[in-house]
Amino acid sequence: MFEARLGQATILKKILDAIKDLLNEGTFDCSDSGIQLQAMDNSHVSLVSLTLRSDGFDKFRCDRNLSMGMNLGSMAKILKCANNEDNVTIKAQDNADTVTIMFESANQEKVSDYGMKLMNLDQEHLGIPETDYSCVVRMPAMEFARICRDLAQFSESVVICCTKEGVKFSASGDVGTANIKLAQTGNVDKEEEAVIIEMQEPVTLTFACRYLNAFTKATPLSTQVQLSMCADVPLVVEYRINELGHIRYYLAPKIED
Amino acid sequence: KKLQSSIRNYFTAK
Repeated sequence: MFEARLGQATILKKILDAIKDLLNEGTFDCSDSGIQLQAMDNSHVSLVSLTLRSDGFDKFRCDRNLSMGMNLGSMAKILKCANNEDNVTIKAQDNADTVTIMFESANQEKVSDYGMKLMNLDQEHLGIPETDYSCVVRMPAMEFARICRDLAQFSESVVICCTKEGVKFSASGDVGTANIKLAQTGNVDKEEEAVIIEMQEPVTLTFACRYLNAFTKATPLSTQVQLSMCADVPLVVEYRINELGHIRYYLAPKIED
Repeated sequence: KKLQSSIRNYFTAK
């Protein structure tokens, strides 16, 4: 028996919004430690890794490890039927071929349940090596989304250059050139507005705007985003989900021909 | 001209 309950459907809606543009389907691996999903996008350029800890749920029960392959478009349709404040419960029997998603209004007067067929997805799991990143940047998630959106107008690619002075995002194309520099913030009253750079050595990497913009669909989940970079390895874009877990996107860099 | 690399080049199958 698997049962996981969250106080607010809005969190699950936001999580789905954050992954459904990159992935058509995904396997939710459930164990007593929580729920994990790892999948590459169709082009195998990026990897999505979602972790939801069992202690972040209002109720969590997982008697046996369970892998639930789900069509994320179908799941999005079901979640559209929930009000943001509804309780949401995901339930499945052991070895079941369906999952039940139940919504309850705060006053318990409306209860709806939706059944969805599970899929047997033959998704490969990739081992992500421990990496000592040369630069780790923490910045407001909205600012990062704005920069990615703005620079996508100029080029398919954005160059991210991180030094101890700050982080620079650049793009150039037919229209011209664009450079956005962010300096590390000095004294900040609000932690969520801070730009913090931890640099071991400077790094310059090039990434596809299209994927960065897809990652920023996670912006409603978190006030801050963390970018981890190292020469010649994938960028990690991490959004923490308050008291529940995180979503990490890995993006392969663009390399010299 | 820069080419897009694959995430598979960096992570190995488990």
